[in-house]
Amino acid sequence: GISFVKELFKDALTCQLEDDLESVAKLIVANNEDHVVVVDDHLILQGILTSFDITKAVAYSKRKVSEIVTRKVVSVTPEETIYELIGKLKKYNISAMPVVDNNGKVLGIVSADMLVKDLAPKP
Amino acid sequence: GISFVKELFKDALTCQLEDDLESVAKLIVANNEDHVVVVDDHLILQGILTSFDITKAVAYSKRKVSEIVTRKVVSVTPEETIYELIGKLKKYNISAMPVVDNNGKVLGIVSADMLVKDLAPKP
Ligand SMILES: C[S@@+](CC[C@H](N)C(=O)[O-])C[C@H]1O[C@@H](n2cnc3c(N)ncnc32)[C@H](O)[C@@H]1O
Ligand SMILES: C[S@@+](CC[C@H](N)C(=O)[O-])C[C@H]1O[C@@H](n2cnc3c(N)ncnc32)[C@H](O)[C@@H]1O
Repeated sequence: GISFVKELFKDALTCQLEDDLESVAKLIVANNEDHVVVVDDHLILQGILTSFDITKAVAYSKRKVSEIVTRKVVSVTPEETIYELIGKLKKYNISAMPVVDNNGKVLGIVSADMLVKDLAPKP
Repeated sequence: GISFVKELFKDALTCQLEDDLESVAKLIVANNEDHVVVVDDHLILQGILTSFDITKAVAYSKRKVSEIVTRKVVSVTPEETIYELIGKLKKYNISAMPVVDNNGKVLGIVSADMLVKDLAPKP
């Protein structure tokens, strides 16, 4: 079976801190995904924004990405194992995380959804 | 290990069709969950609403629960196996589903997140 994150991750949806909320919401809906990784011009990790954060904006009338983005991101590197990944998902009660290289550059994303759908044992 | 849905599901967050969007958004944020099951006065399944749907409301300026709720819900019964559950999650590209009895009454919810966090093999 698959043992390392590098065998599982896929391309991430990305946006920048100065983008407006509506355009990020449209990106999420158009791609049927819940997670957008916030990056700078050099693809360096700046934060993460999920449909959960957009729900926070509706609940508390926030208007800008910078008001609802999570800046302290839990990420993973391609060399980490699937066990380490699951351990982090549990520890921080999150359902996805960006995959980054040693310079913090975003390489992709991996999620609980992908684990269940790609790794589930055949009946 | 766990083989049936009845060994895994938990209580669902619920709301009703006539609730306003802001109060459902606050329910999602307060509980750190992404899924709310829409029910009638007798707890019969009416639809499902996720943080993804609230993101749709932001993207396309919708204001009411009834405008964004998904009425055709994929659900599962407690007697179904975990394999059948994973099969449905994959087939419909969803990450959670309500657990219902034979009358369509909502008993709880089960998600990909729970599968990964509760069923993951120990290292
Ligand atoms: C606690 S989770 C619960 C809801 C959902 N299961 C999820 O993961 O989005 C929601 C919050 O976690 C944050 N979040 C999601 N992925 C994250 C990650 N990899 N690192 C840090 N925070 C993250 C989101 O920005 C959001 O504010
Ligand atoms: C296609 S999924 C993709 C995003 C995310 N993975 C999720 O499941 O919400 C998003 C859409 O699926 C719908 N949905 C979620 N769970 C569902 C279920 N059990 N049955 C039918 N539709 C569902 C939501 O209402 C939302 O409009």
